[in-house]
Amino acid sequence: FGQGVEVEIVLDGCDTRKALEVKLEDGRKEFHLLYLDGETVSGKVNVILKKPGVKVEHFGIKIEFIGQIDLFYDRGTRYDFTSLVRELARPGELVQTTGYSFEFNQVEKPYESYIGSNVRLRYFLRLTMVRRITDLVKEQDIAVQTLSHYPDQTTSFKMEVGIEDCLHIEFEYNKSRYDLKDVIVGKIYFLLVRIKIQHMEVQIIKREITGSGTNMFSENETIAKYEIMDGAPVRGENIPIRLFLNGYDLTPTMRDVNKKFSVRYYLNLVLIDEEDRRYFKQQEITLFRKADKCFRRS
Amino acid sequence: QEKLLEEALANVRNQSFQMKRCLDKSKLMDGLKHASNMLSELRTSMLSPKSYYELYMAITNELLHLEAYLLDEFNRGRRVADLYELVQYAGNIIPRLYLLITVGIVYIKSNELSRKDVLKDLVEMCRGVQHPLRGLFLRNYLLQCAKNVLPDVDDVEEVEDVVVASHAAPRAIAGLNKVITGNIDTDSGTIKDSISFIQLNFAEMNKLWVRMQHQGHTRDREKREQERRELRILVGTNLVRLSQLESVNIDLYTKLVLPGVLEQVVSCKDAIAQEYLMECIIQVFPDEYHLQTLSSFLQACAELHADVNIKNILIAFIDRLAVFINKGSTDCNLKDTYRLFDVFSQEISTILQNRTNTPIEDVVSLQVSLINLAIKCYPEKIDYVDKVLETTDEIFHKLNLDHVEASTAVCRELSRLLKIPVDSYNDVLRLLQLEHYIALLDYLDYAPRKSVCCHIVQNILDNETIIMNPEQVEKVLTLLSPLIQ
Amino acid sequence: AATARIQPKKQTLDDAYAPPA
Repeated sequence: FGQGVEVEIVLDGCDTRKALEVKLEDGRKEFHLLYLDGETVSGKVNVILKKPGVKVEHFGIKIEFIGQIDLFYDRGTRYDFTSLVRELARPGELVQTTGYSFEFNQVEKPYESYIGSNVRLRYFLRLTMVRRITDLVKEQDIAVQTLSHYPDQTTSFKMEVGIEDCLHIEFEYNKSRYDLKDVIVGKIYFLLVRIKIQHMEVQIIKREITGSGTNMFSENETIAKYEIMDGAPVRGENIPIRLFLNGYDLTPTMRDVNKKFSVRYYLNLVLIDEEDRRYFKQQEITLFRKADKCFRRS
Repeated sequence: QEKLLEEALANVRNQSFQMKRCLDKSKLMDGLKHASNMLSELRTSMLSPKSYYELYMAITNELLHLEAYLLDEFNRGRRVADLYELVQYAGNIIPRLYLLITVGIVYIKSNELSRKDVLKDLVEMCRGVQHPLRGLFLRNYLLQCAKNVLPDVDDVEEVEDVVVASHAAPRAIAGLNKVITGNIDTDSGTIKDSISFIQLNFAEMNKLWVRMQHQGHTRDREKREQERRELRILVGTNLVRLSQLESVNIDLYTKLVLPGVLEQVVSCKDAIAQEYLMECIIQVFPDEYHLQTLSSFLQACAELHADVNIKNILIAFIDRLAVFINKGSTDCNLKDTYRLFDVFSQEISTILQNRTNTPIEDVVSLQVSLINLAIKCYPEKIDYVDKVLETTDEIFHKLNLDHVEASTAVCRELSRLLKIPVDSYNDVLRLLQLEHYIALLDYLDYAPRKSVCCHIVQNILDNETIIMNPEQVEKVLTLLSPLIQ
Repeated sequence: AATARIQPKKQTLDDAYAPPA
């Protein structure tokens, strides 16, 4: 009985704009169109009437552009850091399939979209057709990436660490800030070796920190384990490191996003001895997504 | 060991089959995955060196197929973008480096990257494998793969000349291996890059080989030493490769090759390594190079570990050069130019002064070698022979040795020393010109002394040596006094 | 990037051939 109504949101440039494959919390994968900060999000909403001629009454049609942080441990608590509305239609009746164009002009998207263990940051369009009993709501996500531009780092990061009379190394990484397609180039120089090392590896650790104060949760995930040395070196040995970040599923470093969460990355240098004892040194690195030129909001 | 090896080989066969099947279907990434699985067998710590070698041979044989496939793809223009980078995504270092070497060599043969840069990169990245056995085999694989791609041109100018010529008449020089049609790669490297590559590889391999000595319990020392001897060819192959570089001339050998090698040999302070490598140097490099670098080599001998059997090294060296210089004996300048006898005599004396623990029989053996050198190469110089006898006399004197007991090794060597001039001259009157002969004969106990005299008498009779006058008779009879008194 | 490395420090020959500490 009554009219069946479907709504669809068709974004401009869906044929030409790049789409990212996004893995959702439940393991499903979707393709979301990719936008950058400052880009206009525009398109068309189609309200499709399944039974032509049968009218549909509504109390207004609007579309919202929302940027939202969803903390999983705190179900129901969602923070909208961006919320823009466009009214598409005033209350009235529809008798046929109708399309409404919309545009969110040069909309600010300050953060990159992110799906993590305990938090999700998403941007989506929410179409609402207000009706008498239940509103018709449709959401469509978009992906957002933040691009950064830094001057080339010319100085490497070097540090000497050790355990007295046991193990002394000097590790060096070519930078402390890497773009996601970069290569970590480094070396380990052994100053003192008095333990029987079996092998050495570099790990990329992702730490997701959500909440604050007593409700702070920190979750570590080892994204990569990369063996850089097999066997036991002696003093004066140089072990090269060359780790391509392109091979791993990484995001840019996100610090205190909207004061809600952070995603940080660490290089963990681990030496394992013949009795499986582990000696490690963790060093934070900054990851960013490289821009060819700096994108600025007008 | 057999069971472990068989299990490993079974996995290799399986993964190799899968690899080839994927490559046949042009599924390169899947093929590389199976290659990586296959190479993971080389991460084992369970196999003895002998078994590991068998496993290594089986696997590297299969890698030839991968190399051939990639080369074919590249030559057909079906280059896989960033393959050199892609293989470095492998998480474990052993499979990663074997694949990197394989791909690197393909890149060199296909002129994808600078040959010099790739070779340098490969030899440096292998530093990551510090396990002696696994590291030795990995670097051996690198050396074998690089065999035919090492730059072997004198210098950059020669490369540029070839480049210029190729622009002028590409067809005419299409057959030259060094010319690359299409994109000319002027960064192919030169002979110095090859020398540097091999010397670094050699230094790292020698280091790992020596380090094996310190692995494991002291009670397994002999077993470890035996295993090390089985692996020596892996290290020696570096020297063979150096000797095969056609552009290495005497100048490069003297200034670059030999000093670099000797530095490693002397510094390693390991008797097994030193003994083998010094003999290796003698055998793989040309004798004319040895003549030019005699002093350097012999000075290095003086610095070798006390347990090195220096006698064998020196005797092999002397005998080899004696044969060489004698072949060119029509050219008198060769013998006079190099003054072999003087140099050896002096250096051996210095060596023996530094190595005071050399057994006396070895000292006499060295004198035997010197006397042979003197007689073969400088037959007219009877004073050289006398010099050897005098030196031997002085050595005995310094050791406060007033006689040599019969049936000892020293006695055998001394008897040998005394018989050589007899057999060479076949003239007792010439023998009598050796002023220090009788003094040295007198060190022997009666029985061996008598034996030598009998030998002299037999020689006189065999050669029908005429003793012309009473003075000569007196001298001969004095020489043969053990038979008379 | 595929062949990028940091220049290694020189290892002395004494260190290279010394027994493990």
